[in-house]
Amino acid sequence: ASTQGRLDSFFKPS
Amino acid sequence: MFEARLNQGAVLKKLVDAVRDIVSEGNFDCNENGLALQAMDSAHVALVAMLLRPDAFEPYRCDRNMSLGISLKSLGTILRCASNDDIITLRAEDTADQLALTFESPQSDKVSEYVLNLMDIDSEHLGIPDTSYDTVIHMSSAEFQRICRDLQQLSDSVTIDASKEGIKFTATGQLGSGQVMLRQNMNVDREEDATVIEMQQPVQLTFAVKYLSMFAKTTPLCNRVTLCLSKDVPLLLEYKIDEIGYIRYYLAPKVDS
Repeated sequence: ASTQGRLDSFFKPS
Repeated sequence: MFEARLNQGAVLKKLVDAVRDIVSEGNFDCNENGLALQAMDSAHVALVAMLLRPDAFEPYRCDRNMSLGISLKSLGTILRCASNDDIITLRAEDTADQLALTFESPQSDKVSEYVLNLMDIDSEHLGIPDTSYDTVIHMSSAEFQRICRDLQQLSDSVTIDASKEGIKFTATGQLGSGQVMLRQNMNVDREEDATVIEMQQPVQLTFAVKYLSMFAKTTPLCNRVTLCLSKDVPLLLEYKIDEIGYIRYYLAPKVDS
């Protein structure tokens, strides 16, 4: 099974 | 004062049509680099980053940096009042809470004026790290849309597998499974149909196909699309808008649980 990842773990506020 | 006159008004109509299902609202940043939007979907799974450079407009005037909070749904509603061959002018005063839109027919015999109420949108600007991707695929945007549409019938997930064999798109669901293999092919009648694969190393990632299908709504803007893939990082899907800008989509992969 797989779960949907989120972008928050890749892109941080600049 | 911000004022931008877009000869190809249809570009703005198609652009808003492409992104409005993914992001409902966002801050359009106007500065010397052009008109830009960066916005995430409400689930924080997908991000839209678009830019129309100043040379997309004639003239382009931006006296100071401005951020226009816009409901994409509302903007789309107003833009439907413009004809495809209209010239569209966007105008906002420095402290305005409204955006004025003028639609001008090519022969200037019909001029329509609309006003869009702006919103206060609290959004963070995200830093997107430069990435050297494992595999980059340049292909026909219509072909990409077709593959998404076909495989979406089978599953809500599509696995993209880049290997020396080519690029394999796979979907497995309750009714069965499907796979589409694309091989590099530059020997085509129309240049826009070529498939070009730049592979540094094999990579396999799984994505929610509903997002890929939503991104593919950008197809009317550009007959080419670029997919950039690396292990464990978001997919980058880029549509170039002639020489005047781009829409980039980022999509977080699914992860094994």
